[in-house]
Amino acid sequence: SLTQKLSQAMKTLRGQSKLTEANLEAVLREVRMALLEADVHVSVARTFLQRVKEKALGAEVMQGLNPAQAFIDIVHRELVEIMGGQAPEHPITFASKPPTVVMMVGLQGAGKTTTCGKLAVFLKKLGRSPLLVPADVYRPAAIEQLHVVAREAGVPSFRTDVKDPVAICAAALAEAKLKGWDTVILDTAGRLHLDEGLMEELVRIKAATSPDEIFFVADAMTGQDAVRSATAFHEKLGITGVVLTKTDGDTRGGAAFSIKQATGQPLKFVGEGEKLEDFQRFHPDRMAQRILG
Amino acid sequence: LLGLRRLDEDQMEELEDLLLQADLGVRAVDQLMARLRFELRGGSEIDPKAVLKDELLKQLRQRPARPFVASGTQVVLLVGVNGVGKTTTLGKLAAHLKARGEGVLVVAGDTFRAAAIDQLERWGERAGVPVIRNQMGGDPAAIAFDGATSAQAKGTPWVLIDTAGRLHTKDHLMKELDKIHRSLQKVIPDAPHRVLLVLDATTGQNGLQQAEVFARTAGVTDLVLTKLDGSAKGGVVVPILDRLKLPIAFVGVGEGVDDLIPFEAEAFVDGLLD
Ligand SMILES: Nc1nc2c(ncn2[C@@H]2O[C@H](COP(=O)(O)OP(=O)(O)OP(=O)(O)O)[C@@H](O)[C@H]2O)c(=O)[nH]1
Ligand SMILES: Nc1nc2c(ncn2[C@@H]2O[C@H](COP(=O)(O)OP(=O)(O)OP(=O)(O)O)[C@@H](O)[C@H]2O)c(=O)[nH]1
Ligand SMILES: [Mg+2]
Ligand SMILES: [Mg+2]
Repeated sequence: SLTQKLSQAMKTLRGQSKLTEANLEAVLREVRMALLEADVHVSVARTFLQRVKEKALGAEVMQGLNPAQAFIDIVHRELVEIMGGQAPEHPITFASKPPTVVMMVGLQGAGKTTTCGKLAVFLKKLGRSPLLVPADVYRPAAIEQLHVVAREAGVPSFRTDVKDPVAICAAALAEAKLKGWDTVILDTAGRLHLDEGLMEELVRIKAATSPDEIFFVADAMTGQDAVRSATAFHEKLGITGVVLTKTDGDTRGGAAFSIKQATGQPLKFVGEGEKLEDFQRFHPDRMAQRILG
Repeated sequence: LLGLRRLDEDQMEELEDLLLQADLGVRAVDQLMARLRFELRGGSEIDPKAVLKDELLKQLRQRPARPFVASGTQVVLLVGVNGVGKTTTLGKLAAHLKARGEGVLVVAGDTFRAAAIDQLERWGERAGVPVIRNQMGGDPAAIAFDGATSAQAKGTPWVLIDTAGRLHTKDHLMKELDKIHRSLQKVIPDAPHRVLLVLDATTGQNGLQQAEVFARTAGVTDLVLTKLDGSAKGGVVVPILDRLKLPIAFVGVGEGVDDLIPFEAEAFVDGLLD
């Protein structure tokens, strides 16, 4: 574990009353290694370590009985702080005038369609009445999948013969206003941030529906690419939050830290299983513990 | 002279960053950088990227892929964690084999996820091959048995079996794969002849855990690396190959039926170092 590795590194620093730039290098190297093995982006790790170094330098860390633990506490605290601190805010900003529109975006296979169902169940528990909208016209049986998910969630889903995703979303919004559903959840097709045409499609869906939330859905096992894809989606659309999926595996989840750092947007939810109830508010302290291993 | 030495260190860091950002992982990158520093000690004119390319090609060519050749009835099982591209890869492979003039039977082994069977049936239509299925919630081992039996009876050369996505940390789901194996063996003792572990190129170091567990419990014979048309480099296959010595059969480069190509080591390494 990182505590054990740091204890080893710190044995060589015993008898020194203060942490100095020189004696800190070995310790920082261990932390850097842990972060990189956890899939934290190279540049994000670099910036973070600089910040930790500043906090630790001159600290009285070395006076205590367990300098390794004290150092880890600094690292852990900083990580939690960056990933959302106390995260007291409500995860969804509801529109003053209904319906609230939530748009799900992300790379192929990240878990958007499943997350739409999970969010619907979550909102139903809060007394809201969501409408799910299948706007993925490309993937075979994607629309069917969304309807099945909606049925399992016990919420309505929008049905239409319209084939254009932008028109589907606009029509669904009009339907929601008419029929009184207070939350509209748009399931979009997975796409590469490199695909200009499909990224433009998202811009048009946004223009047609003025979403109150645009959630970037990301797979927790994503590696270094997390910064590239999240940044691209953010620059194009202005995402307002992130959902991290498949956290029920054993991936360390460094992508969470990378995405938060790269976009500055809040990590709102985690998907922790395939069932619709496997959905929770994001907890920065739990994620930090996992990343540090 | 000192100025030149300083530039080299910045260049070394740049190269190390490039390799780390390709998801090669700390261990593999440390080894590559050590090899590079050794080569540079000689002081002679060395192209660092050429050294790295040479080392990476050596590692990636250890286990060349075995071509897919029809012989009796060959059973191919697609496995992997959720959302990596198993169903899509199966569809592309079915189309490719059919286009070669060889008979294919597709088996709907994902009886769990919403509309999984519908998705596979659409791919079957697209590829022009039959899909055998039961209802949702059915036992995947049972449909695998039916598929192998039917193919053997008709002399169909290829049986491609789709399975549900599953995280390698879920023991009961990994055990289900074992049950599918035993079910197939009742029909064809050597089946499955191929077990393709599908990996997403955006995956980080967890790819190594996935490969280790699936290799140990599902008898993986080949890897397929998908979504290489994105910006992710898929470098995690380097430590996977180093540890497990598995061949990479195909690479997925898009969502269309033709977007499955044979793994080509040099093109892949050029992509890593780009
Ligand atoms: N274990 C686990 N699986 C998940 C989670 N979220 C989604 N999945 C699974 O991941 C796979 C992909 O989910 P989808 O909802 O189809 O993903 P998507 O982003 O809509 O995919 P595309 O529309 O093709 O881009 C499915 O097998 C889901 O059941 C999660 O939190 N944990
Ligand atoms: N860009 C790109 N997308 C791909 C590739 N392979 C698959 N996809 C997409 O990835 C998403 C998931 O593909 P699936 O075939 O449903 O993945 P799966 O592993 O069967 O998913 P589960 O059965 O839910 O575990 C779909 O949107 C596919 O179109 C690829 O090589 N490139
Ligand atoms: Mg989807
Ligand atoms: Mg599938």
